[in-house]
Amino acid sequence: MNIFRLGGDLAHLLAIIILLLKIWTTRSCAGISGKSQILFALTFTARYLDLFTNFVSVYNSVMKVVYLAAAYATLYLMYVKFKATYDHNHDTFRLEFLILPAAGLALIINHEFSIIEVMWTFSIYLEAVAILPQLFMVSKTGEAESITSHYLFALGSYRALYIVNWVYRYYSEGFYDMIATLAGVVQTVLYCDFFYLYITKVLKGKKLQLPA
Amino acid sequence: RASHASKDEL
Repeated sequence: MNIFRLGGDLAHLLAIIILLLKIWTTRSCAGISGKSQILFALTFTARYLDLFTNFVSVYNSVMKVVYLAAAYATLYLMYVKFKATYDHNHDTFRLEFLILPAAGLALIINHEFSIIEVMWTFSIYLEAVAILPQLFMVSKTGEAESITSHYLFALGSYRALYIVNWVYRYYSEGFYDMIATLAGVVQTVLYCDFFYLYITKVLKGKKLQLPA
Repeated sequence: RASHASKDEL
């Protein structure tokens, strides 16, 4: 555990909390892609299948449970409790276009051809592209509420910090995981355009509005 | 060393 990895985990946790608080306090999930949230729930479910078989640390297990619980709580709020506020007309990304390629790639490129390993790899590939429905939704409506952009910034920072962590681990312990690193780079690159808009607009007090 | 080690990450 290094400071970048901890920072990444905390940014991820912050993103999840921002999203839950936004939905809970405004009693609305307007502007949030339920499709992306489905993909995140699927990601954590596939990745943390080892929760009961592979104990790493109390920190590790607690965070896994928190991420899983938050992912499903978000789905509950969006699809059950505040269903009426869900903006499904703008959330039209086809999930199979991301799930099927991620599953196919996980079957071909993995560390070991076993169920738990292929599921872990699938989760890594799926997470890399899970934000696309959300970014697609923002580009479709042309804008995002500030709170939604804070959520996206925290979520994007998480994998960016993980990349720094992987560079650090490579030099300090000779550790590297090509699958996680390449997928993590793809994941972070997807946020670059958003990062640019966030820094040039939202941090200056303006609403995140895409250029017409 | 390269594979599996990342399982300590989240």
